[in-house]
Amino acid sequence: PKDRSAKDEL
Amino acid sequence: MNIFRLAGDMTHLASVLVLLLKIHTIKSCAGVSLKTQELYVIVFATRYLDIFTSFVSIYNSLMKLIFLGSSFSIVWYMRYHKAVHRTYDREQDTFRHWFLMLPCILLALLIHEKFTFFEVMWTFSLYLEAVAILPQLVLLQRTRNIDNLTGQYIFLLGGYRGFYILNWIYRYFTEPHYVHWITWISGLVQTLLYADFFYYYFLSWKNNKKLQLPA
Repeated sequence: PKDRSAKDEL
Repeated sequence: MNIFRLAGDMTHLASVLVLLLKIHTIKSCAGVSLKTQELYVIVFATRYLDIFTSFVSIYNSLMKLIFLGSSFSIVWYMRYHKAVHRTYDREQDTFRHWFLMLPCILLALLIHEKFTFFEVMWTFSLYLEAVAILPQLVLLQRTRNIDNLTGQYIFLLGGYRGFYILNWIYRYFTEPHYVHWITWISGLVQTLLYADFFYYYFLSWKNNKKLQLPA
């Protein structure tokens, strides 16, 4: 799956 | 969570607290742009649409609620609190919301990672946050009367952006697959908008003088 880790930022 | 991200979030939180302190205790919003504050409400409302559907951590959810709540209450104070509203520089704060929002909506429809409602709204919030400070900077330039709290508010907001860039650099080197061009470029644009303000802020700090922008 694509990394969505920018979503864990505010 | 790394130290840069935490420092960024804390300066962001501090900036909001400084602004609320000014509005709540001094009952003044002189020099504060309502347009910018309303744009921030839109930024947070569109970015945190997933607040009840995607859970990252208690810290994240709590911060989201704080940013939503504080931006709504700042706008409420400036619009409806009689004493605060009287101090609002309405004649000077004339920036049009649509002038900033429309290009951001179009850009989010064109450039995004996924064409879904949530993703386009999230991308829109990134683009809008990048330019949301513009009405505030224009207001400063026009009134040129900057009290310490307003100066500190903008300084802390700029600091928050600076720390986020350090956070992205750190994450890029420590986490595999951490590549987010949309976030990075809009974040970089946003930080660059503060450059001019920072220049004069440091100048006044170095000379130990009150911050004043050139005409």
